[in-house]
Amino acid sequence: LLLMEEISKVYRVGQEEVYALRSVSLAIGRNEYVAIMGPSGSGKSTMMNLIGCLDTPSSGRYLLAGRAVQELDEDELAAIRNREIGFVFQTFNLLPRSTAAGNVELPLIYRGLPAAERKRRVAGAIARVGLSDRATHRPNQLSGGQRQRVAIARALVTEPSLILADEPTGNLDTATGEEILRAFAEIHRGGNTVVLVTHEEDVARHAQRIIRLRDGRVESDSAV
Amino acid sequence: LLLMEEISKVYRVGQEEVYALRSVSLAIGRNEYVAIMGPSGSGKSTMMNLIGCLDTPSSGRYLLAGRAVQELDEDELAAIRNREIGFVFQTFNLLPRSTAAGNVELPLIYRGLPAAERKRRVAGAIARVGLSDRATHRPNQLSGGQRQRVAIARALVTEPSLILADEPTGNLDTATGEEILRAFAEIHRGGNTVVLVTHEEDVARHAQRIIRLRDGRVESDSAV
Ligand SMILES: Nc1ncnc2c1ncn2[C@@H]1O[C@H](COP(=O)(O)OP(=O)(O)OP(=O)(O)O)[C@@H](O)[C@H]1O
Ligand SMILES: Nc1ncnc2c1ncn2[C@@H]1O[C@H](COP(=O)(O)OP(=O)(O)OP(=O)(O)O)[C@@H](O)[C@H]1O
Ligand SMILES: [Mg+2]
Ligand SMILES: [Mg+2]
Repeated sequence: LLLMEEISKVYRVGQEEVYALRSVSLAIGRNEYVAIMGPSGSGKSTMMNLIGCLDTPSSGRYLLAGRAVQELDEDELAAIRNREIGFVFQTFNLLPRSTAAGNVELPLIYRGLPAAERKRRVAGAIARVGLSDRATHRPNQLSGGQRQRVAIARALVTEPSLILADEPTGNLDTATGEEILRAFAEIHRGGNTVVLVTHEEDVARHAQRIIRLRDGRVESDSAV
Repeated sequence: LLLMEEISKVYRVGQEEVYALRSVSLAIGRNEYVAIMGPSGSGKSTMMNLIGCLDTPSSGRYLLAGRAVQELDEDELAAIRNREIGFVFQTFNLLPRSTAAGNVELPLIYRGLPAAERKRRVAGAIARVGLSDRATHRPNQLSGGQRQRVAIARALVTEPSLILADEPTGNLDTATGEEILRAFAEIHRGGNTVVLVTHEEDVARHAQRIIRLRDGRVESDSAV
């Protein structure tokens, strides 16, 4: 599904260069379930953003579904993001002025689905994360873990072929986290690809393969 | 140090009432190390905000250091918050336009310390969380876990007698999380009080006592 060859990402901060990724090469196939682990600052979120075409590498080649991402124009990139990829961001990225349901509905609006279909799907995704009784509440009226679950519902509602989830259980108690991981396992069983970032070994063991980053490099890549 | 008697917190959302806390009574003594656990939405952050005088209960009595918090005016409350309590918020609450060092320095500015003293303390707190090489970077130039560590440094810099830390290791890898917990243990050994919210049992075991919340009530309260 995706192939990264010698990808580096360098940020310039004043006079300094910060190397988020250093010459990373890896491939992830369709229907894989991959966990990415590593210390704070090791490049996990940067990698997720590159995989999801939310950012561009400083150097290297990235092929997604056989196509070089550099050669895609912005409309094609947006189409891939909207149709194929569900994101759970480490910082949730919810719209503060929308309700939980409004946040979950957003990718369906971008997709142009009719209102009745949107409503049905939103209700299903919200029920899946256990927040049906809070659908009309805004993010600042929800707890940290409840906001995280809204972010997860938003990622699931489009039924994407690739889920990119950055620390999706970081603010969740064990039982709620296990519910979310069951949803991801179901997506995987449905033939889709799941890539998740976590620092919890218990969570990573739900995947089939663990890629470990350190200082912007792949330290190890092994089956679970 | 603090005594809560029959504290409730009710939010009104449109026509609904959401009970964050229901008639909670508890006491936390000086030099205790307490972990608060419970499912998502069970009232943990609400409780932390009330303990830290960042919010007021809907009903009930709260005594902090022998004084009824309701009877304190805003200046007295602000003085308690600034002098006595270090906060690590679940959402970090960093100033996006300030550097890491600037964020850590903020409570010292409020306290009116001289510049040289502020600088010394900031450098110490930032070194303690392993971010000396990133002190001049702003929050959007830092990873999730690095931002969390800045928030932790800001809580430690005033050398408070009470640390309130809401999910302080949620975005941290195990090794970095253990470093932070060592810092909290050192604060506790110094005679201060630590109250932390976590959903990780491994983290909670560093405390002496675990209070478990469920649906806004204290479900259990036991020594570790
Ligand atoms: N400002 C608010 N307005 C309305 N409801 C709120 C508000 N803040 C919190 N709540 C609700 O009160 C309840 C308790 O929230 P709280 O943030 O204390 O939970 P929590 O235990 O910290 O959860 P989490 O583990 O998800 O962070 C939740 O149902 C939450 O949605
Ligand atoms: N916009 C940016 N500008 C400058 N440096 C950045 C930027 N984004 C990330 N970095 C730096 O790149 C490195 C990798 O960041 P990244 O967010 O990928 O780490 P991470 O593995 O996700 O860490 P965490 O576990 O703390 O979330 C870090 O040193 C970080 O500070
Ligand atoms: Mg990250
Ligand atoms: Mg909370």
